[in-house]
Amino acid sequence: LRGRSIIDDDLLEDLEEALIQADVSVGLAVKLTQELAERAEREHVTDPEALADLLRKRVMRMLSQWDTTLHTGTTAPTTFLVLGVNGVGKTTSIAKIAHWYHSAGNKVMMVAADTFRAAAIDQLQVWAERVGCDLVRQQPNADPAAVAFDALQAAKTRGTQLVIIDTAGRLHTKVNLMEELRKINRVVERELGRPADERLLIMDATTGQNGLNQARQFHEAVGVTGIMLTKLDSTAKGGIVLTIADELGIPIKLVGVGEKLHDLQLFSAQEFANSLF
Amino acid sequence: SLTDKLQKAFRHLSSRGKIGPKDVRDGLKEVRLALLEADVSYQVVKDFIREVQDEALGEKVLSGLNPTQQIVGIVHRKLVHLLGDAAVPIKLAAKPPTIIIMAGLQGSGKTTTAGKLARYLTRQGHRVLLVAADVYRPAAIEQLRQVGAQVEVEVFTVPDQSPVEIARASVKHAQAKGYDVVIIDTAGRLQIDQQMMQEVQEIERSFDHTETLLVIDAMTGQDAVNVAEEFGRKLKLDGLILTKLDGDARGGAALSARAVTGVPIKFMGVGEKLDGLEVFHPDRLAQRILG
Ligand SMILES: Nc1nc2c(ncn2[C@@H]2O[C@H](COP(=O)(O)OP(=O)(O)OP(=O)(O)O)[C@@H](O)[C@H]2O)c(=O)[nH]1
Ligand SMILES: Nc1nc2c(ncn2[C@@H]2O[C@H](COP(=O)(O)OP(=O)(O)OP(=O)(O)O)[C@@H](O)[C@H]2O)c(=O)[nH]1
Ligand SMILES: [Mg+2]
Ligand SMILES: [Mg+2]
Repeated sequence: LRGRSIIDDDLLEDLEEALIQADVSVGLAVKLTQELAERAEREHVTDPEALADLLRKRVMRMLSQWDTTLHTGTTAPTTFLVLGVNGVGKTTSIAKIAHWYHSAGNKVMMVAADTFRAAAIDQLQVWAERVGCDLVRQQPNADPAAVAFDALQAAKTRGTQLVIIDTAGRLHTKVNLMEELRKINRVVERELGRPADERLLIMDATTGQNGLNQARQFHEAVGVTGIMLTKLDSTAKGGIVLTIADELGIPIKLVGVGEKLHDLQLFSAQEFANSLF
Repeated sequence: SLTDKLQKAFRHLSSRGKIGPKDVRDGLKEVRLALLEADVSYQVVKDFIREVQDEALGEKVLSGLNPTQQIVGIVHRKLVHLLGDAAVPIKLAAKPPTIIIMAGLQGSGKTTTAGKLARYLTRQGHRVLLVAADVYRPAAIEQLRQVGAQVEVEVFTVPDQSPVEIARASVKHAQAKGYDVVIIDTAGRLQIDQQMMQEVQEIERSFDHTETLLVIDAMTGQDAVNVAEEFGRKLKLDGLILTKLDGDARGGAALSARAVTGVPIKFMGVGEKLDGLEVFHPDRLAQRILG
Protein backbone atom coordinates (compact mmCIF):
# COMPACT_ATOMS: atom_id res chain seq x y z
CA LEU A 1 0.00 0.00 0.00
CA ARG A 2 2.92 2.35 0.54
CA GLY A 3 5.59 2.57 -2.20
CA ARG A 4 3.80 5.39 -4.06
CA SER A 5 5.45 6.65 -7.20
CA ILE A 6 5.59 10.33 -6.43
CA ILE A 7 4.76 10.63 -2.74
CA ASP A 8 7.59 10.21 -0.30
CA ASP A 9 6.83 7.31 2.08
CA ASP A 10 8.76 8.95 4.88
CA LEU A 11 6.66 12.06 4.54
CA LEU A 12 3.45 10.08 4.86
CA GLU A 13 4.87 8.25 7.85
CA ASP A 14 5.80 11.56 9.47
CA LEU A 15 2.24 12.82 9.03
CA GLU A 16 0.81 9.59 10.44
CA GLU A 17 3.20 9.87 13.38
CA ALA A 18 2.18 13.50 13.97
CA LEU A 19 -1.49 12.49 14.11
CA ILE A 20 -0.81 9.64 16.54
CA GLN A 21 1.28 11.91 18.73
CA ALA A 22 -1.69 14.27 18.81
CA ASP A 23 -3.76 11.37 20.25
CA VAL A 24 -5.63 10.62 17.04
CA SER A 25 -6.34 6.87 17.10
CA VAL A 26 -3.95 4.73 15.09
CA GLY A 27 -6.73 3.38 12.88
CA LEU A 28 -7.95 6.85 11.99
CA ALA A 29 -4.42 8.20 11.51
CA VAL A 30 -3.67 5.38 9.06
CA LYS A 31 -6.96 5.90 7.25
CA LEU A 32 -6.39 9.66 6.91
CA THR A 33 -2.82 9.35 5.65
CA GLN A 34 -3.74 6.64 3.15
CA GLU A 35 -6.59 8.76 1.90
CA LEU A 36 -4.17 11.68 1.66
CA ALA A 37 -1.67 9.58 -0.30
CA GLU A 38 -4.31 8.56 -2.82
CA ARG A 39 -5.48 12.11 -3.24
CA ALA A 40 -1.93 13.43 -3.59
CA GLU A 41 -1.27 10.79 -6.23
CA ARG A 42 -4.39 11.82 -8.17
CA GLU A 43 -3.73 15.55 -7.91
CA HIS A 44 0.06 15.32 -8.25
CA VAL A 45 0.80 17.01 -4.96
CA THR A 46 4.36 16.42 -3.81
CA ASP A 47 5.27 19.45 -1.73
CA PRO A 48 5.38 18.48 1.98
CA GLU A 49 3.72 21.70 3.13
CA ALA A 50 0.94 21.31 0.60
CA LEU A 51 0.35 17.77 1.80
CA ALA A 52 0.22 18.82 5.43
CA ASP A 53 -2.17 21.57 4.46
CA LEU A 54 -4.46 19.11 2.65
CA LEU A 55 -4.50 16.97 5.78
CA ARG A 56 -5.36 19.92 7.98
CA LYS A 57 -8.22 20.85 5.66
CA ARG A 58 -9.48 17.28 5.85
CA VAL A 59 -9.38 17.40 9.66
CA MET A 60 -11.16 20.73 9.59
CA ARG A 61 -13.95 19.33 7.42
CA MET A 62 -14.40 16.39 9.80
CA LEU A 63 -14.96 18.81 12.64
CA SER A 64 -17.09 21.41 10.84
CA GLN A 65 -19.99 19.17 10.05
CA TRP A 66 -22.17 20.18 12.94
CA ASP A 67 -23.82 23.03 14.73
CA THR A 68 -21.73 24.17 17.66
CA THR A 69 -24.16 26.58 19.22
CA LEU A 70 -25.38 25.90 22.73
CA HIS A 71 -29.09 25.14 22.71
CA THR A 72 -31.56 27.47 24.34
CA GLY A 73 -34.69 26.10 25.97
CA THR A 74 -38.17 26.79 24.55
CA THR A 75 -39.15 27.93 28.03
CA ALA A 76 -37.03 29.21 30.90
CA PRO A 77 -34.83 28.06 32.41
CA THR A 78 -32.40 26.84 29.74
CA THR A 79 -30.69 23.99 31.55
CA PHE A 80 -27.21 22.57 31.07
CA LEU A 81 -26.26 19.29 32.74
CA VAL A 82 -22.47 18.99 33.06
CA LEU A 83 -20.82 15.58 33.29
CA GLY A 84 -17.53 13.77 32.86
CA VAL A 85 -14.85 11.73 34.57
CA ASN A 86 -12.85 12.91 37.58
CA GLY A 87 -10.67 15.99 37.43
CA VAL A 88 -11.34 17.04 33.82
CA GLY A 89 -12.49 20.56 34.67
CA LYS A 90 -16.28 20.36 35.07
CA THR A 91 -16.60 22.75 38.00
CA THR A 92 -14.19 25.31 36.56
CA SER A 93 -15.86 25.10 33.15
CA ILE A 94 -19.26 25.73 34.70
CA ALA A 95 -17.88 28.88 36.30
CA LYS A 96 -16.57 30.03 32.91
CA ILE A 97 -19.87 29.35 31.15
CA ALA A 98 -21.83 31.04 33.95
CA HIS A 99 -19.53 34.05 33.72
CA TRP A 100 -20.04 34.29 29.97
CA TYR A 101 -23.84 34.24 30.18
CA HIS A 102 -23.95 36.41 33.29
CA SER A 103 -21.74 39.05 31.66
CA ALA A 104 -24.23 39.13 28.79
CA GLY A 105 -26.96 40.08 31.23
CA ASN A 106 -28.58 36.70 31.80
CA LYS A 107 -29.85 35.54 35.19
CA VAL A 108 -27.72 32.49 35.88
CA MET A 109 -27.91 29.80 38.56
CA MET A 110 -25.28 27.20 39.36
CA VAL A 111 -26.34 23.95 41.02
CA ALA A 112 -23.98 22.16 43.41
CA ALA A 113 -25.04 18.60 42.65
CA ASP A 114 -21.63 17.13 43.41
CA THR A 115 -22.52 16.21 46.94
CA PHE A 116 -19.82 13.58 47.25
CA ARG A 117 -16.31 14.96 46.80
CA ALA A 118 -14.53 16.83 49.59
CA ALA A 119 -15.19 20.60 49.33
CA ALA A 120 -16.90 20.29 45.93
CA ILE A 121 -19.77 22.48 47.10
CA ASP A 122 -17.34 24.99 48.65
CA GLN A 123 -15.44 25.16 45.37
CA LEU A 124 -18.56 26.00 43.36
CA GLN A 125 -19.61 28.49 46.04
CA VAL A 126 -16.37 30.43 45.57
CA TRP A 127 -16.94 30.52 41.83
CA ALA A 128 -20.55 31.67 42.21
CA GLU A 129 -19.36 34.56 44.37
CA ARG A 130 -16.70 35.50 41.83
CA VAL A 131 -19.15 35.36 38.94
CA GLY A 132 -21.86 37.10 40.93
CA CYS A 133 -24.57 34.59 40.14
CA ASP A 134 -27.00 32.42 42.07
CA LEU A 135 -26.06 29.10 43.62
CA VAL A 136 -28.31 26.33 44.88
CA ARG A 137 -26.73 23.88 47.28
CA GLN A 138 -27.67 21.42 49.97
CA GLN A 139 -25.58 19.57 52.53
CA PRO A 140 -22.81 17.14 51.55
CA ASN A 141 -24.09 13.65 50.71
CA ALA A 142 -27.53 14.92 49.77
CA ASP A 143 -29.11 13.13 46.81
CA PRO A 144 -27.80 14.93 43.70
CA ALA A 145 -31.08 14.39 41.85
CA ALA A 146 -32.90 16.07 44.74
CA VAL A 147 -30.55 19.05 44.59
CA ALA A 148 -31.20 19.35 40.83
CA PHE A 149 -34.94 19.09 41.40
CA ASP A 150 -34.94 21.79 44.08
CA ALA A 151 -32.78 24.03 41.93
CA LEU A 152 -35.16 23.83 38.97
CA GLN A 153 -38.11 24.61 41.20
CA ALA A 154 -36.26 27.62 42.60
CA ALA A 155 -35.20 28.70 39.10
CA LYS A 156 -38.78 28.76 37.88
CA THR A 157 -39.80 30.87 40.87
CA ARG A 158 -36.90 33.29 40.53
CA GLY A 159 -37.15 33.69 36.76
CA THR A 160 -33.67 32.26 36.23
CA GLN A 161 -32.75 32.11 32.56
CA LEU A 162 -29.88 29.63 32.70
CA VAL A 163 -29.34 26.76 35.14
CA ILE A 164 -26.03 24.91 35.06
CA ILE A 165 -25.80 21.67 37.03
CA ASP A 166 -22.44 20.48 38.33
CA THR A 167 -22.14 16.76 38.94
CA ALA A 168 -19.48 14.66 40.63
CA GLY A 169 -16.64 13.26 38.55
CA ARG A 170 -17.35 9.63 37.76
CA LEU A 171 -15.52 6.96 35.82
CA HIS A 172 -17.75 5.73 33.00
CA THR A 173 -17.02 2.16 34.04
CA LYS A 174 -18.77 2.54 37.39
CA VAL A 175 -22.25 1.17 36.83
CA ASN A 176 -23.83 2.63 39.98
CA LEU A 177 -22.41 6.10 39.31
CA MET A 178 -23.61 6.05 35.70
CA GLU A 179 -27.04 5.03 36.96
CA GLU A 180 -26.94 7.97 39.37
CA LEU A 181 -26.22 10.26 36.42
CA ARG A 182 -29.10 8.77 34.46
CA LYS A 183 -31.36 9.44 37.43
CA ILE A 184 -30.25 13.08 37.67
CA ASN A 185 -30.89 13.42 33.92
CA ARG A 186 -34.35 11.86 34.22
CA VAL A 187 -35.32 14.11 37.15
CA VAL A 188 -34.17 17.19 35.20
CA GLU A 189 -36.08 16.08 32.12
CA ARG A 190 -39.25 15.45 34.09
CA GLU A 191 -39.03 18.77 35.89
CA LEU A 192 -38.31 20.72 32.69
CA GLY A 193 -40.84 18.88 30.56
CA ARG A 194 -38.09 18.25 28.00
CA PRO A 195 -34.53 16.85 28.05
CA ALA A 196 -31.83 19.13 29.48
CA ASP A 197 -31.01 21.64 26.73
CA GLU A 198 -27.36 20.66 26.83
CA ARG A 199 -25.86 17.50 28.26
CA LEU A 200 -22.31 18.70 28.16
CA LEU A 201 -19.48 16.19 28.42
CA ILE A 202 -16.28 17.74 29.72
CA MET A 203 -13.11 16.12 28.42
CA ASP A 204 -9.49 16.80 29.25
CA ALA A 205 -7.28 17.46 26.20
CA THR A 206 -4.51 15.36 27.78
CA THR A 207 -6.71 12.26 27.60
CA GLY A 208 -5.62 9.51 25.22
CA GLN A 209 -7.62 6.69 23.69
CA ASN A 210 -9.72 6.28 26.83
CA GLY A 211 -11.55 9.42 25.73
CA LEU A 212 -13.42 7.40 23.13
CA ASN A 213 -14.69 5.01 25.84
CA GLN A 214 -15.73 7.97 27.95
CA ALA A 215 -17.66 9.62 25.14
CA ARG A 216 -19.34 6.35 24.20
CA GLN A 217 -20.47 5.49 27.72
CA PHE A 218 -21.66 8.97 28.66
CA HIS A 219 -23.43 9.28 25.33
CA GLU A 220 -25.20 6.00 25.90
CA ALA A 221 -26.20 7.07 29.40
CA VAL A 222 -27.64 10.55 28.79
CA GLY A 223 -27.25 11.41 25.11
CA VAL A 224 -24.38 13.90 25.04
CA THR A 225 -25.27 17.04 23.05
CA GLY A 226 -21.85 18.61 23.13
CA ILE A 227 -18.30 18.28 24.34
CA MET A 228 -16.15 20.89 26.01
CA LEU A 229 -12.46 20.16 25.60
CA THR A 230 -10.46 21.61 28.49
CA LYS A 231 -6.77 22.28 29.15
CA LEU A 232 -5.95 23.06 25.52
CA ASP A 233 -3.49 25.57 26.92
CA SER A 234 -1.32 22.55 27.78
CA THR A 235 0.98 20.76 25.31
CA ALA A 236 -1.74 18.17 24.65
CA LYS A 237 -3.52 18.34 21.30
CA GLY A 238 -6.81 16.63 22.12
CA GLY A 239 -6.74 14.57 18.92
CA ILE A 240 -9.07 11.99 20.45
CA VAL A 241 -11.97 14.32 19.61
CA LEU A 242 -11.28 13.61 15.94
CA THR A 243 -11.86 9.92 16.58
CA ILE A 244 -14.98 10.80 18.57
CA ALA A 245 -16.21 12.91 15.64
CA ASP A 246 -15.50 10.05 13.26
CA GLU A 247 -17.12 7.32 15.33
CA LEU A 248 -19.83 9.03 17.37
CA GLY A 249 -20.54 12.33 15.65
CA ILE A 250 -20.78 14.25 18.93
CA PRO A 251 -20.12 17.99 18.37
CA ILE A 252 -17.28 19.79 20.14
CA LYS A 253 -18.81 23.08 21.21
CA LEU A 254 -16.46 24.70 23.68
CA VAL A 255 -12.81 24.81 24.60
CA GLY A 256 -11.05 25.58 27.89
CA VAL A 257 -7.71 27.35 27.66
CA GLY A 258 -6.78 28.13 31.24
CA GLU A 259 -7.87 28.32 34.84
CA LYS A 260 -9.49 31.78 34.83
CA LEU A 261 -13.11 32.76 34.19
CA HIS A 262 -12.37 34.24 30.78
CA ASP A 263 -10.43 31.17 29.57
CA LEU A 264 -13.37 29.90 27.55
CA GLN A 265 -13.62 29.80 23.76
CA LEU A 266 -16.12 28.59 21.21
CA PHE A 267 -14.74 25.61 19.38
CA SER A 268 -13.12 26.52 16.06
CA ALA A 269 -12.50 23.64 13.67
CA GLN A 270 -9.94 25.68 11.76
CA GLU A 271 -7.95 26.62 14.84
CA PHE A 272 -8.06 23.07 16.10
CA ALA A 273 -6.88 21.63 12.79
CA ASN A 274 -4.06 24.13 12.59
CA SER A 275 -2.75 23.34 16.06
CA LEU A 276 -3.19 19.57 15.79
CA PHE A 277 0.18 19.03 14.14
CA SER B 1 -6.06 -9.70 23.65
CA LEU B 2 -2.56 -9.43 22.29
CA THR B 3 -2.21 -13.21 22.33
CA ASP B 4 -5.36 -13.55 20.20
CA LYS B 5 -4.11 -10.95 17.75
CA LEU B 6 -0.72 -12.63 17.43
CA GLN B 7 -2.34 -16.05 17.02
CA LYS B 8 -4.39 -14.61 14.21
CA ALA B 9 -1.29 -13.01 12.66
CA PHE B 10 0.58 -16.31 12.81
CA ARG B 11 -2.39 -18.47 11.82
CA HIS B 12 -1.20 -18.92 8.26
CA LEU B 13 2.03 -20.36 9.57
CA SER B 14 0.50 -23.45 11.13
CA SER B 15 0.81 -25.23 7.80
CA ARG B 16 4.52 -24.53 7.54
CA GLY B 17 5.18 -24.77 11.28
CA LYS B 18 8.33 -22.69 11.28
CA ILE B 19 8.49 -18.88 11.51
CA GLY B 20 11.00 -16.58 9.86
CA PRO B 21 12.26 -13.06 10.54
CA LYS B 22 9.53 -11.51 8.40
CA ASP B 23 6.85 -13.29 10.45
CA VAL B 24 8.34 -11.98 13.66
CA ARG B 25 8.37 -8.47 12.26
CA ASP B 26 4.71 -8.82 11.23
CA GLY B 27 3.84 -10.08 14.69
CA LEU B 28 5.56 -7.10 16.22
CA LYS B 29 3.33 -4.80 14.19
CA GLU B 30 0.47 -6.16 16.33
CA VAL B 31 2.46 -5.44 19.49
CA ARG B 32 3.16 -1.91 18.28
CA LEU B 33 -0.52 -1.36 17.60
CA ALA B 34 -1.49 -2.71 21.02
CA LEU B 35 0.99 -0.38 22.78
CA LEU B 36 -0.13 2.70 20.82
CA GLU B 37 -3.75 1.91 21.57
CA ALA B 38 -2.72 1.66 25.20
CA ASP B 39 -1.44 5.27 25.02
CA VAL B 40 2.25 4.43 25.19
CA SER B 41 4.11 7.32 23.52
CA TYR B 42 5.09 6.87 19.89
CA GLN B 43 8.84 7.11 20.45
CA VAL B 44 8.78 4.86 23.51
CA VAL B 45 6.91 2.25 21.45
CA LYS B 46 9.46 2.53 18.65
CA ASP B 47 12.38 1.97 21.04
CA PHE B 48 10.59 -0.84 22.84
CA ILE B 49 9.68 -2.73 19.66
CA ARG B 50 13.25 -2.49 18.43
CA GLU B 51 14.49 -4.08 21.67
CA VAL B 52 11.88 -6.82 21.49
CA GLN B 53 12.70 -7.43 17.84
CA ASP B 54 16.37 -7.96 18.61
CA GLU B 55 15.48 -10.67 21.06
CA ALA B 56 12.59 -12.13 19.10
CA LEU B 57 14.71 -12.55 16.01
CA GLY B 58 17.08 -14.61 18.09
CA GLU B 59 17.50 -18.33 17.64
CA LYS B 60 15.04 -19.39 20.37
CA VAL B 61 11.93 -17.92 18.79
CA LEU B 62 12.66 -18.83 15.19
CA SER B 63 13.10 -22.47 16.05
CA GLY B 64 10.55 -22.52 18.87
CA LEU B 65 7.34 -24.50 18.88
CA ASN B 66 4.87 -21.75 19.74
CA PRO B 67 5.96 -18.38 18.32
CA THR B 68 2.92 -16.56 19.65
CA GLN B 69 3.55 -17.59 23.22
CA GLN B 70 7.23 -16.90 22.90
CA ILE B 71 6.79 -13.42 21.52
CA VAL B 72 4.12 -12.52 24.07
CA GLY B 73 6.46 -13.87 26.71
CA ILE B 74 9.34 -11.70 25.56
CA VAL B 75 7.09 -8.63 25.32
CA HIS B 76 5.59 -9.18 28.75
CA ARG B 77 8.98 -9.78 30.37
CA LYS B 78 10.55 -6.72 28.76
CA LEU B 79 7.54 -4.61 29.69
CA VAL B 80 7.69 -5.67 33.34
CA HIS B 81 11.41 -4.95 33.33
CA LEU B 82 10.94 -1.53 31.77
CA LEU B 83 8.16 -0.65 34.22
CA GLY B 84 10.49 -1.50 37.08
CA ASP B 85 10.63 -5.17 38.07
CA ALA B 86 9.70 -4.66 41.69
CA ALA B 87 7.94 -2.13 43.88
CA VAL B 88 10.13 0.63 45.32
CA PRO B 89 8.93 2.20 48.59
CA ILE B 90 8.88 5.80 49.74
CA LYS B 91 12.45 6.76 50.58
CA LEU B 92 12.43 7.80 54.23
CA ALA B 93 14.83 10.55 55.23
CA ALA B 94 17.85 9.59 57.34
CA LYS B 95 17.03 12.57 59.55
CA PRO B 96 13.26 13.11 59.97
CA PRO B 97 11.00 14.49 58.83
CA THR B 98 10.71 12.87 55.41
CA ILE B 99 9.40 15.61 53.13
CA ILE B 100 7.12 14.38 50.35
CA ILE B 101 6.12 16.78 47.56
CA MET B 102 3.09 15.99 45.38
CA ALA B 103 3.50 17.50 41.89
CA GLY B 104 1.67 17.19 38.59
CA LEU B 105 -0.82 18.57 36.10
CA GLN B 106 -4.20 20.00 37.02
CA GLY B 107 -6.75 17.40 38.11
CA SER B 108 -4.30 14.46 38.15
CA GLY B 109 -5.29 13.48 41.71
CA LYS B 110 -2.61 15.08 43.91
CA THR B 111 -4.84 16.25 46.76
CA THR B 112 -6.74 12.97 46.98
CA THR B 113 -3.52 10.97 46.72
CA ALA B 114 -1.89 13.09 49.42
CA GLY B 115 -4.72 11.95 51.71
CA LYS B 116 -4.33 8.35 50.63
CA LEU B 117 -0.60 8.47 51.24
CA ALA B 118 -1.12 10.06 54.64
CA ARG B 119 -3.46 7.23 55.61
CA TYR B 120 -1.05 4.60 54.26
CA LEU B 121 1.96 5.99 56.11
CA THR B 122 -0.02 6.51 59.34
CA ARG B 123 -0.95 2.83 59.26
CA GLN B 124 2.74 2.06 58.92
CA GLY B 125 3.33 3.82 62.19
CA HIS B 126 4.39 7.27 61.02
CA ARG B 127 3.25 10.62 62.41
CA VAL B 128 2.14 12.44 59.29
CA LEU B 129 1.51 16.12 58.63
CA LEU B 130 -0.42 17.17 55.53
CA VAL B 131 0.43 20.60 54.12
CA ALA B 132 -1.97 22.72 52.08
CA ALA B 133 0.32 24.59 49.70
CA ASP B 134 -2.20 25.12 46.88
CA VAL B 135 -3.20 28.73 47.39
CA TYR B 136 -4.75 29.14 43.96
CA ARG B 137 -7.56 26.67 43.41
CA PRO B 138 -10.88 27.71 44.99
CA ALA B 139 -11.45 25.71 48.19
CA ALA B 140 -8.25 23.66 47.69
CA ILE B 141 -7.22 24.23 51.29
CA GLU B 142 -10.68 23.27 52.48
CA GLN B 143 -10.52 20.14 50.32
CA LEU B 144 -7.27 19.02 51.94
CA ARG B 145 -8.67 19.90 55.38
CA GLN B 146 -11.65 17.63 54.77
CA VAL B 147 -9.43 14.89 53.37
CA GLY B 148 -7.15 15.18 56.40
CA ALA B 149 -10.12 14.95 58.73
CA GLN B 150 -11.28 11.80 56.96
CA VAL B 151 -7.92 10.09 57.53
CA GLU B 152 -7.39 11.69 60.94
CA VAL B 153 -4.20 13.50 59.94
CA GLU B 154 -3.43 17.10 60.88
CA VAL B 155 -3.46 19.59 58.03
CA PHE B 156 -1.05 22.51 58.22
CA THR B 157 -2.15 25.78 56.68
CA VAL B 158 -1.09 29.43 57.00
CA PRO B 159 -3.17 32.25 55.58
CA ASP B 160 -1.78 34.77 53.11
CA GLN B 161 1.57 33.17 52.47
CA SER B 162 3.22 31.86 49.33
CA PRO B 163 3.44 28.12 48.75
CA VAL B 164 7.21 28.26 49.38
CA GLU B 165 6.68 30.02 52.71
CA ILE B 166 3.95 27.57 53.68
CA ALA B 167 6.20 24.61 52.85
CA ARG B 168 9.08 25.99 54.92
CA ALA B 169 6.85 26.85 57.86
CA SER B 170 5.26 23.40 57.76
CA VAL B 171 8.59 21.62 58.14
CA LYS B 172 9.52 23.82 61.10
CA HIS B 173 6.15 22.95 62.60
CA ALA B 174 6.74 19.26 61.93
CA GLN B 175 10.14 19.38 63.60
CA ALA B 176 8.70 21.16 66.61
CA LYS B 177 5.76 18.79 66.99
CA GLY B 178 7.57 15.53 66.22
CA TYR B 179 5.98 14.62 62.88
CA ASP B 180 8.28 12.31 60.96
CA VAL B 181 6.56 12.65 57.57
CA VAL B 182 5.39 15.85 55.87
CA ILE B 183 3.27 15.58 52.71
CA ILE B 184 3.11 18.83 50.76
CA ASP B 185 0.15 19.12 48.38
CA THR B 186 0.82 21.62 45.60
CA ALA B 187 -1.35 23.25 42.95
CA GLY B 188 -1.80 21.61 39.58
CA ARG B 189 0.48 23.20 37.00
CA LEU B 190 1.43 22.91 33.33
CA GLN B 191 5.04 21.88 32.74
CA ILE B 192 5.28 24.78 30.28
CA ASP B 193 4.24 27.35 32.90
CA GLN B 194 7.64 28.82 33.75
CA GLN B 195 6.52 30.67 36.82
CA MET B 196 4.70 27.72 38.34
CA MET B 197 7.56 25.31 37.57
CA GLN B 198 9.91 27.75 39.25
CA GLU B 199 7.64 27.77 42.29
CA VAL B 200 7.64 24.00 42.75
CA GLN B 201 11.40 23.99 42.13
CA GLU B 202 11.80 26.52 44.90
CA ILE B 203 9.72 24.39 47.26
CA GLU B 204 11.95 21.40 46.51
CA ARG B 205 15.16 23.38 46.90
CA SER B 206 14.10 24.71 50.28
CA PHE B 207 15.13 21.39 51.81
CA ASP B 208 18.23 19.19 51.71
CA HIS B 209 16.22 16.07 50.98
CA THR B 210 12.78 15.59 49.53
CA GLU B 211 10.78 12.70 48.13
CA THR B 212 9.25 14.33 45.04
CA LEU B 213 6.39 12.41 43.46
CA LEU B 214 4.91 13.10 40.03
CA VAL B 215 1.19 12.26 39.99
CA ILE B 216 -0.10 11.20 36.57
CA ASP B 217 -3.64 10.41 35.47
CA ALA B 218 -3.81 6.90 33.96
CA MET B 219 -5.88 8.19 31.04
CA THR B 220 -3.13 10.55 29.87
CA GLY B 221 -2.25 10.04 26.23
CA GLN B 222 0.79 10.87 24.13
CA ASP B 223 1.41 14.06 26.11
CA ALA B 224 2.70 12.01 29.06
CA VAL B 225 6.15 12.04 27.56
CA ASN B 226 6.23 15.86 27.40
CA VAL B 227 4.96 16.27 30.95
CA ALA B 228 7.22 13.65 32.53
CA GLU B 229 10.29 14.88 30.68
CA GLU B 230 9.92 18.47 31.82
CA PHE B 231 8.97 17.66 35.42
CA GLY B 232 11.91 15.28 35.44
CA ARG B 233 14.24 17.99 34.21
CA LYS B 234 13.06 20.69 36.57
CA LEU B 235 12.69 18.55 39.70
CA LYS B 236 14.63 15.71 41.32
CA LEU B 237 11.82 13.22 40.87
CA ASP B 238 11.87 10.24 43.20
CA GLY B 239 8.71 8.50 42.18
CA LEU B 240 5.65 8.36 39.99
CA ILE B 241 2.09 7.70 41.07
CA LEU B 242 -0.48 6.63 38.50
CA THR B 243 -4.06 7.53 39.47
CA LYS B 244 -7.57 6.49 38.38
CA LEU B 245 -6.50 2.96 37.54
CA ASP B 246 -9.93 1.80 38.70
CA GLY B 247 -11.20 2.88 35.28
CA ASP B 248 -10.51 1.19 31.95
CA ALA B 249 -7.64 3.38 30.77
CA ARG B 250 -4.84 1.06 29.68
CA GLY B 251 -2.26 3.21 31.44
CA GLY B 252 0.47 3.36 28.79
CA ALA B 253 1.36 6.79 30.15
CA ALA B 254 3.07 4.96 33.01
CA LEU B 255 5.46 3.30 30.59
CA SER B 256 6.15 6.58 28.81
CA ALA B 257 6.81 8.47 32.04
CA ARG B 258 8.99 5.72 33.42
CA ALA B 259 10.96 5.36 30.18
CA VAL B 260 11.60 9.06 29.88
CA THR B 261 12.46 9.83 33.53
CA GLY B 262 13.94 6.53 34.72
CA VAL B 263 12.03 7.15 37.96
CA PRO B 264 10.23 4.25 39.71
CA ILE B 265 6.44 4.00 39.78
CA LYS B 266 5.65 3.72 43.47
CA PHE B 267 1.89 3.69 43.89
CA MET B 268 -1.32 3.25 41.98
CA GLY B 269 -4.52 5.15 42.74
CA VAL B 270 -7.42 2.75 42.43
CA GLY B 271 -10.45 4.61 43.71
CA GLU B 272 -11.97 7.88 44.83
CA LYS B 273 -12.03 6.91 48.49
CA LEU B 274 -8.99 7.43 50.65
CA ASP B 275 -8.26 3.71 51.01
CA GLY B 276 -7.87 3.46 47.23
CA LEU B 277 -4.08 3.27 47.12
CA GLU B 278 -2.01 0.25 46.15
CA VAL B 279 1.70 -0.36 46.02
CA PHE B 280 2.89 -0.56 42.43
CA HIS B 281 2.58 -3.98 40.74
CA PRO B 282 4.64 -4.05 37.52
CA ASP B 283 3.18 -7.36 36.45
CA ARG B 284 -0.45 -6.19 36.74
CA LEU B 285 0.27 -2.93 34.95
CA ALA B 286 2.12 -4.77 32.16
CA GLN B 287 -0.87 -7.05 31.59
CA ARG B 288 -3.18 -4.09 31.53
CA ILE B 289 -1.07 -2.14 29.04
CA LEU B 290 -0.91 -5.16 26.73
CA GLY B 291 -4.67 -5.51 26.97
N1 LIG C 1 -4.68 24.67 32.53
C1 LIG C 1 -6.00 24.45 32.62
N2 LIG C 1 -6.47 23.96 33.79
C2 LIG C 1 -7.81 23.78 33.87
C3 LIG C 1 -8.70 24.04 32.79
N3 LIG C 1 -9.96 23.72 33.21
C4 LIG C 1 -9.86 23.31 34.49
N4 LIG C 1 -8.56 23.34 34.89
C5 LIG C 1 -8.01 22.95 36.18
O1 LIG C 1 -8.21 21.57 36.34
C6 LIG C 1 -8.34 21.26 37.73
C7 LIG C 1 -9.61 20.47 37.95
O2 LIG C 1 -10.72 21.31 37.68
P1 LIG C 1 -12.16 21.02 38.30
O3 LIG C 1 -13.05 22.05 37.74
O4 LIG C 1 -12.09 20.90 39.77
O5 LIG C 1 -12.46 19.61 37.66
P2 LIG C 1 -13.71 18.70 37.92
O6 LIG C 1 -13.98 17.95 36.68
O7 LIG C 1 -14.85 19.48 38.45
O8 LIG C 1 -13.15 17.71 39.02
P3 LIG C 1 -13.99 16.69 39.92
O9 LIG C 1 -15.23 17.40 40.34
O10 LIG C 1 -13.10 16.39 41.06
O11 LIG C 1 -14.25 15.51 39.06
C8 LIG C 1 -8.32 22.60 38.47
O12 LIG C 1 -7.01 22.82 38.94
C9 LIG C 1 -8.65 23.60 37.38
O13 LIG C 1 -8.14 24.87 37.63
C10 LIG C 1 -8.14 24.53 31.56
O14 LIG C 1 -8.81 24.79 30.56
N5 LIG C 1 -6.79 24.72 31.55
N1 LIG D 1 -11.80 7.06 40.40
C1 LIG D 1 -10.73 7.68 40.90
N2 LIG D 1 -10.78 9.00 41.10
C2 LIG D 1 -9.69 9.59 41.62
C3 LIG D 1 -8.50 8.91 41.94
N3 LIG D 1 -7.62 9.81 42.43
C4 LIG D 1 -8.23 11.01 42.41
N4 LIG D 1 -9.50 10.88 41.92
C5 LIG D 1 -10.50 11.92 41.68
O1 LIG D 1 -9.97 12.79 40.69
C6 LIG D 1 -10.48 14.11 40.90
C7 LIG D 1 -9.31 15.06 41.01
O2 LIG D 1 -8.61 14.78 42.20
P1 LIG D 1 -7.82 15.91 43.00
O3 LIG D 1 -7.18 15.22 44.14
O4 LIG D 1 -8.70 17.07 43.29
O5 LIG D 1 -6.75 16.29 41.90
P2 LIG D 1 -5.61 17.39 41.99
O6 LIG D 1 -4.44 16.90 41.25
O7 LIG D 1 -5.34 17.74 43.42
O8 LIG D 1 -6.26 18.61 41.24
P3 LIG D 1 -5.69 20.10 41.19
O9 LIG D 1 -5.30 20.47 42.57
O10 LIG D 1 -6.80 20.93 40.66
O11 LIG D 1 -4.53 20.06 40.25
C8 LIG D 1 -11.33 14.03 42.15
O12 LIG D 1 -12.67 13.84 41.74
C9 LIG D 1 -10.83 12.80 42.85
O13 LIG D 1 -11.80 12.19 43.67
C10 LIG D 1 -8.47 7.48 41.70
O14 LIG D 1 -7.49 6.78 41.92
N5 LIG D 1 -9.60 6.94 41.18
MG1 LIG E 1 -15.97 19.26 40.17
MG1 LIG F 1 -5.42 19.57 44.35
